[in-house]
Amino acid sequence: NSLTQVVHSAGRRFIVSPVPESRLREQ
Amino acid sequence: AEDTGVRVELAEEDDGRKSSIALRLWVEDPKKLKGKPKDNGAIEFTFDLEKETPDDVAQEMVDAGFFHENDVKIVAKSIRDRVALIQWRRERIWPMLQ
Repeated sequence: NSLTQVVHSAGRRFIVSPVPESRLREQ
Repeated sequence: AEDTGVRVELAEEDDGRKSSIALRLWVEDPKKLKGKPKDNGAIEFTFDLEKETPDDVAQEMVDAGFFHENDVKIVAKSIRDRVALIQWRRERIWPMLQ
């Protein structure tokens, strides 16, 4: 999925994807 | 748990048995952080409840460039609070369901 990015650090895999709008607290 | 501005949730159903569990972390309120987080994406990772500490993961997130070094304690606390809740729930609810 083009919106998902995989980052590795110290052997751990982090999967970064957009936070659903509904979960972002209104700023 | 104190509102750190960083949200950590389960990224999968907890079956109460596995030591390794998927968590999802994102910044809800960037104003509560000292540094500017890299972007407001949700970061999913697995955490071993038996072998790892929230501080390890928080430092790895800083090393990966997700957060500023000055926020490592806030990120670690956010993860620690969620892990404590998961372990609390496992100790109380799962024995009844066995």
